[in-house]
Amino acid sequence: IEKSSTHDEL
Amino acid sequence: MNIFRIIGDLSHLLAIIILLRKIWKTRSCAGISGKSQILFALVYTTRYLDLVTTYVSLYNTVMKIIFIAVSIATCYLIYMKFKATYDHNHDTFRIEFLLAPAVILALLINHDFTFLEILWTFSIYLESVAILPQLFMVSKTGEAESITSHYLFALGSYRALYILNWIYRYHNEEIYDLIAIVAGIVQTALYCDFFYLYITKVLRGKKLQLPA
Repeated sequence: IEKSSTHDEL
Repeated sequence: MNIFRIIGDLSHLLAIIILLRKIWKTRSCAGISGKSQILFALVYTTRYLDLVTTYVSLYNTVMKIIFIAVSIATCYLIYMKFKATYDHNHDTFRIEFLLAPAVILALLINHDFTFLEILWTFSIYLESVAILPQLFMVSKTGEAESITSHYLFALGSYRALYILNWIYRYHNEEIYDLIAIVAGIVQTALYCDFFYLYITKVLRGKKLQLPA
């Protein structure tokens, strides 16, 4: 699945 | 960073501190599902391995370390220090029925078939159902201490606030992560009946009694 963010959340 | 995520993270931090403090102060883990705590420890250890590879911010790093440390300390208190007060008979949810689907789903539906990404995805799926053993235990015992219901309310609110954070980020930053969003909606949905009971009962000073 595409995503547009690196994992910058907790 | 936005207000929804800050309040969400603080609500999350409050929840795990409330739980650790409750067990420590009362020297008892009665009414607490050790299985859920094991799942949460697994969620944080698999999700925050990127502590060693990527640096996002001091806040991000400090919070990850706290979540890992507190969740492991809580498991230690439940299964070692106050093991005698652990309620085996009511903490009977089969967590393999949560772990297996999370592993399979993480292998099938993910952003990237790399080790860290699969672990992150597994952690996201597992977190969405990790509270089930605790909710199951509350339904089996038919009630929960008010401190436990405050813990559950704070924990449930954190992911509900994250949904607002995702709406905010999609609207303002054109950023979204479908896996986290779908899992977060499922996770929040699982708390709905608890939220209803909490608001209609606990906030009116009554004990949280589930219809047996």
